[in-house]
Amino acid sequence: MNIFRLVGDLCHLASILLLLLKLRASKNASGISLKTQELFLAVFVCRYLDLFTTFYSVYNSVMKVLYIALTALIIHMMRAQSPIRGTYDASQDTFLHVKYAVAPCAALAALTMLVQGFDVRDLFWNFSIYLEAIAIVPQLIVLQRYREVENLTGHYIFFLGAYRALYILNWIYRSFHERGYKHHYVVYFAGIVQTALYVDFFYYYAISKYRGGKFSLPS
Amino acid sequence: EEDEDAKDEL
Repeated sequence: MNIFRLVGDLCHLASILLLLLKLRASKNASGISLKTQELFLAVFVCRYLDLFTTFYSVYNSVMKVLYIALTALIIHMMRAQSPIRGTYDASQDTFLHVKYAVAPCAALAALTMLVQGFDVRDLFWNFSIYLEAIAIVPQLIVLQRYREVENLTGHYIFFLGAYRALYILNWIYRSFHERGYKHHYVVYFAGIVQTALYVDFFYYYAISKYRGGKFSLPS
Repeated sequence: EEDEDAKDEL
């Protein structure tokens, strides 16, 4: 464990809690992509199959269970809880059909198995790495469409992006400080793609913080 | 450190 990874994980947890707070406080899901949340749930479930096979630490297991449970709760609130359910606008959340996200990631994961050798858990793990890289795209598109970004929604995405950026620093740290550290180039590639998706958002978020006004995206 | 693989990451 290093400081980049720990703070990264905590930013990830904070982002999820911020989104839950936004839903609870405003009773409103406008500006939030249900597709992104469902893709994240698929990412967590596929990646954390090792909860049943490998024990790393209490910290590791607790965080995994929290990510899965809290994301499932967000989805439940958006799909089934009144009045939040009525405020979710599916017509704005249309950018990416889930199957067009899942199918290429599954194909890439299968291709990766040709290189690495076949293993069912590795197949799901690689799939989750590819899927996580693009899971935020529907959310970023919804933000573009609404343009005015609520404070808590903005903070949610800021913390998610911070988590990804800190993970890049974590890999650099690990490759220097851990003897025999095994490089996962698939993870690096997907992680850099994912972080790059947040760059545009970070830019406008920083400008709005600097000016102290409302946060809105350019059309 | 005992860790040596990105698979222990979240």
